[in-house]
Amino acid sequence: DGCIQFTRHAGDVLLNFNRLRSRNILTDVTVQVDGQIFHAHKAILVACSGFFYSVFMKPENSSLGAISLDPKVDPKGFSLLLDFMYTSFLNLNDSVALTTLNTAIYLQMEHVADTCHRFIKSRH
Amino acid sequence: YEGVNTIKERGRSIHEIPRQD
Repeated sequence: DGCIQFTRHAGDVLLNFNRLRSRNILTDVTVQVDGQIFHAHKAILVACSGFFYSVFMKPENSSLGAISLDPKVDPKGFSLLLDFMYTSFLNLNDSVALTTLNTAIYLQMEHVADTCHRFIKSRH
Repeated sequence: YEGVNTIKERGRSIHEIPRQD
């Protein structure tokens, strides 16, 4: 009557997903942002973003293999947020904080948006 | 798992997919 918890399991799984992404293995969607193409796993996008959840949970989109985001979305902000989804690290600095905030709002990543907002406020 | 005695295993939990073959 005991249970063994592998305390780093969540991180180990995420690391492997990121390795799969970097090698473009089993990625099942391409996201186009202002002409730039990003390969990803739908399940990760859906797990991290309310926007992608809404898109891919629609039955008519279940086999969607490519998606274009609003042209107003900044590719750099999206790239940072995609890296965050796969690593838990958000590489913020003053030059990207605002665009990352706006992209996080667009992707309905409220907790990350709150963090970006606090980061910006702390710098002014 | 509430109420269950939990033993913490802090080592790697799964194999590591290589960066490149």
